[in-house]
Amino acid sequence: MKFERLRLHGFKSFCDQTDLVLEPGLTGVVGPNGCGKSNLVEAMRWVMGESSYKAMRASGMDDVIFSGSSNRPGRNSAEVTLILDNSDRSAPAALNVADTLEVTRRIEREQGSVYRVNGREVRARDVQLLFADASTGAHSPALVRQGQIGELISSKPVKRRALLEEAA
Amino acid sequence: MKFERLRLHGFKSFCDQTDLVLEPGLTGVVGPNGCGKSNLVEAMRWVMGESSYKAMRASGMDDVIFSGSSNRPGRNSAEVTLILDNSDRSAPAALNVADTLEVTRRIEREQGSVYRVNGREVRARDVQLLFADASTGAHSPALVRQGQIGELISSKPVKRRALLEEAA
Amino acid sequence: GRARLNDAFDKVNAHFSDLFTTLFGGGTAELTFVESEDPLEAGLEILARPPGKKPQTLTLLSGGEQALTAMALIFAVFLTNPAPICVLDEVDAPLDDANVERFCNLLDSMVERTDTRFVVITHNPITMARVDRLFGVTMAERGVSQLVSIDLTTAHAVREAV
Amino acid sequence: GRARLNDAFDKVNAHFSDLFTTLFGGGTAELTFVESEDPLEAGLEILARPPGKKPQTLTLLSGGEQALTAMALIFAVFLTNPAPICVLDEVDAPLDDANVERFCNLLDSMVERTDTRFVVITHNPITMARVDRLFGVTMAERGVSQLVSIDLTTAHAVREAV
Ligand SMILES: Nc1ncnc2c1ncn2[C@@H]1O[C@H](COP(=O)(O)OP(=O)(O)OP(=O)(O)O)[C@@H](O)[C@H]1O
Ligand SMILES: Nc1ncnc2c1ncn2[C@@H]1O[C@H](COP(=O)(O)OP(=O)(O)OP(=O)(O)O)[C@@H](O)[C@H]1O
Ligand SMILES: [Mg+2]
Ligand SMILES: [Mg+2]
Repeated sequence: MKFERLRLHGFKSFCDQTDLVLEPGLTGVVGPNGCGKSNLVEAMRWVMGESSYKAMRASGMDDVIFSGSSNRPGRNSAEVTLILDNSDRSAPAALNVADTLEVTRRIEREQGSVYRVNGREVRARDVQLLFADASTGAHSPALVRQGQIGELISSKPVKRRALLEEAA
Repeated sequence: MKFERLRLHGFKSFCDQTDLVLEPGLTGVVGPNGCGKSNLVEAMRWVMGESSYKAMRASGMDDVIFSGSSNRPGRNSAEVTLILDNSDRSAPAALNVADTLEVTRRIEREQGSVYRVNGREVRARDVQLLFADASTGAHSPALVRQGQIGELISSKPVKRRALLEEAA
Repeated sequence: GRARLNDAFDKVNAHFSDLFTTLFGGGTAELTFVESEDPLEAGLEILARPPGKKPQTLTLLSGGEQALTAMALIFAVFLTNPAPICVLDEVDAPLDDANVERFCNLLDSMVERTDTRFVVITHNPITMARVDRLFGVTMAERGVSQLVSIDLTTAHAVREAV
Repeated sequence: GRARLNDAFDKVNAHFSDLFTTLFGGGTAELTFVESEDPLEAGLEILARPPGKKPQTLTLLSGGEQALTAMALIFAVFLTNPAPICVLDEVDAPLDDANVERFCNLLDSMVERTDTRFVVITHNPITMARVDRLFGVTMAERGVSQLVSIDLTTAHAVREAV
């Protein structure tokens, strides 16, 4: 399974629809402080099934919905889609429906989130399993949060074992 | 009271005696990773009466003593001195002995630390009060540890009040 | 007791909102007491709103925005009760070039307004070029630190070479 | 269960000590199980010794040394069980120029050895110059993020200008 594209609409500071194309090799992302770079990483964790609002640096999960700027009103929903190349048909049986999978998570203010794969509603659990099977997911050690690189070193030995379990 | 010079001998990676002159304005300190820049800041906190080995990134206070390198044997003691200009005679009465104060802390392996001011042995408490009176000390908010700048923002509101008490 | 803390609060708050606006080139920020009516028990909350943005919880600010906000608060405490020494260990690491310049401008103004001696540890060439004197820490002999003074005219060439 | 974990441990440990020596240009590092005989209950301890130094507790390592050690461990896990995507958010911030180059060399070798797609968020011009493609996030309209693709030949000029 390969990651092809991340699409955000109304997620945090990305009010307008935005696509980040994911290609092989090294993709660099730059920009001034506060422009939204780390929000992109959070969008990726969120669509892969992140259930803790703390991991979104938020005080409630609704905080991921665009809250407005001096020129624009806030929105009431946010949506993130991951477009995956599944031509190797490695997805779990229940979701192994096509060569391209579009995994979408959508949240409405005060109504919680809904997950869909190629338009069909699925459970959060199904999405989490889909990514766990592909050695990734919202808690993958390969998604390194800003300022957290030293955390691995300073955390307790038992917590570090989780890293090995990921490798197993 | 003004800070004039920090002198280290055998403290962490500073095996040989080293003096950092402290002058008015901005003094920059540069150097490759792991060469000893942050150790200088810890030497300053330590001589001002830091009692927690955790604040020295250590697993015991003896870890601040030079432990050796591939070419040099470890030492059994470490000493840090802060040389202060007290010509305004603002030190507390018991220590207000001269225009220049040399505050020294010395540690011997497995024997703990001794504090001296101008050669006379004093208690840790006396040294801590000397610096607290001068609006500084081992826990001064003006000594910002590496990677900790965001900590002020993410700490609990009650902990932040300590900052105001410092200003009072 | 209470009166002193209230007085300190007013001064720090005034400096904080002033420094925040300078550092961010706009926006507003203020401090408030929370969790108790009595300042001796209460916590200190920070409300920060970068220019052009809606007020949000502090944790939603970016890494660089949090660093700048924290600097504004530390220096606000400073201006209220200056300390003789300030040491900043790589506080410019999360900042982009424009904010590093603003941070250095703030440092310059703190040097003018107080008698505090500042020590700034950095890897950033912009900050290195704006100090009054520069020391390099080297491990010419592996595992053993040495301090050398760097002539500022060569400093611009030296950057990380020490 | 236990056999799988032991097998993963051997592979990760081999990669870890190999990557550590590459990143630090010498020295040694290894993983060990602690706190229990049973790998399913035990903790994972890291022993790292930069070149020319005596082995010490991990917390005595500097900020940059810890970042490099952590990267060696993350990539060791990677080589054992590659993930389809890796996102690194300003992991080069604590590194000096020489170590940023080493970090980029490691990234290049990871790209060759795995099918993983890497996204690297950075303020460091050295890292910016070594990627295959570059995106800029801007807030041309304050408070609203937009993504623009940057032509690499102009990237060297653009740095933080986006
Ligand atoms: N729900 C939301 N609606 C609108 N804006 C939001 C929302 N959540 C977060 N933001 C804004 O996003 C900005 C932070 O973005 P982010 O952390 O991605 O910045 P960054 O590019 O990573 O910056 P840095 O280089 O400092 O790390 C904040 O200024 C915050 O106001
Ligand atoms: N007691 C000791 N004896 C010898 N060396 C020590 C001792 N304690 C710490 N060190 C060494 O000091 C080094 C760390 O120094 P320090 O944290 O000051 O680096 P730094 O210059 O701040 O680097 P960075 O730029 O990465 O933050 C470590 O490599 C460690 O091995
Ligand atoms: Mg960020
Ligand atoms: Mg350091």
